[in-house]
Amino acid sequence: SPRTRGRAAADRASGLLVAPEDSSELNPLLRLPKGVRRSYALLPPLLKVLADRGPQNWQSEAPRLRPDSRALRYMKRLYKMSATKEGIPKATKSHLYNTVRLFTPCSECKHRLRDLTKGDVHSVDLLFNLDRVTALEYLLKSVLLYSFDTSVPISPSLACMCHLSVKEQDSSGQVCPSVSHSIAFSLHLEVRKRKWVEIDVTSFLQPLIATKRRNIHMAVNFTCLMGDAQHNTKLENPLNMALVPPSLLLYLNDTSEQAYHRWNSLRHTRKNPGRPRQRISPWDDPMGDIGKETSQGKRA
Amino acid sequence: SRQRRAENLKEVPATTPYNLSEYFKQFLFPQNECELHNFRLSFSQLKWDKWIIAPHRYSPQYCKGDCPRVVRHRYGSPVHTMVQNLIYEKLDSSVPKPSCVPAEYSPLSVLTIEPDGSIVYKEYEDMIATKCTCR
Repeated sequence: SPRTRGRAAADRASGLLVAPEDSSELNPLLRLPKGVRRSYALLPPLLKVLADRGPQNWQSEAPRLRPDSRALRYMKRLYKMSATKEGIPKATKSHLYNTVRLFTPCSECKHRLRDLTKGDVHSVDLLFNLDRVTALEYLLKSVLLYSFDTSVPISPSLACMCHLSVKEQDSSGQVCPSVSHSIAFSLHLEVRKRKWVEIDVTSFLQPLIATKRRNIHMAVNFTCLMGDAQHNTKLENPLNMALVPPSLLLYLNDTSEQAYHRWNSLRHTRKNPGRPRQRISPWDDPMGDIGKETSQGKRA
Repeated sequence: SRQRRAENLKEVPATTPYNLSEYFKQFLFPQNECELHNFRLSFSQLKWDKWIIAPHRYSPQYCKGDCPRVVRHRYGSPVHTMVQNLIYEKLDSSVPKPSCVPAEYSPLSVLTIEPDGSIVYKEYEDMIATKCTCR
């Protein structure tokens, strides 16, 4: 098909399969005009995506921010849970996403520490830039990911009240003091058992991400008491010493051609390799049909 | 077919085993028949390991080899493939013989660092050839 033909020609021209010095053997039609960087124009979209961020482009991009080491550790752990050692995605039921993006808050956020005695232990202003989320990526779940600095001794279990609010940017681009919407909920943290605390903020952020908002500005207030709620004793150690500014984790379903769609690929390519695959539309609930028997057997 | 084979054998002159094997060769599949070959690369060879965190190694595999003249069921090839082969042999040798190409793929999960420092886990379609065909 034109697509595979394009890809086959691009592979030949891309230099990935043919060493650069062999390019002289390439069909003259495939040899790129002098000015155009080798193979870039002919790469199929996927390799273009990969090559875009290859080292030869690395310098030309804006300076790359080094990822947070804790965030990197978390994502490596997520990779191990989601794929085999060879990189093959694991087919587990809960694994609906084909894309997970982790954003660390922009550096200009402020850390505002309130007085311990007032009980408002930890408040932080977060600004996340979501430019990397593409138009074809649809939100399945979003999580605020807190990690604890385990070097700070902290009570083994905490009962916390968390208050989240998102700040609107008015037309003048200034962050106005008013808050578009906020949410408060209690959570019980067993710190000794885990290094990470995931706070599900899907319903909270869904409206913002659905409107493809590029920047999300939110304030998070934590009020935590040591032990469990019954004792209500004040916290000994400042929580903020242990709480690292959270990252924002987005579980997404990428509906683009080059992304892997486990629900469709398995069914359509096996039966009719030549038949174009119907993509699951982002508005279908990928879990909605699982397990439901229809007259034609299980629907994708 | 047994009777026909017996008749064929009668026609075949009594020859040394060597010629006999030569004779049968025309019915066999080509030596370097179209099949899947291993190819393993590491992203550090491409100097992409600074932004591709995982996997460290990647085996895209590839298809290589000659397509036998009668490819019907063995490769799941459409009838068009045999027609193309006949055109090449009987009518016009500038029409290429059928090629050995991938028929099925499997996806690959990649963990990369984005230019803005964010980290993305992505599953890409069609990244590893798993089956070959003649087309």
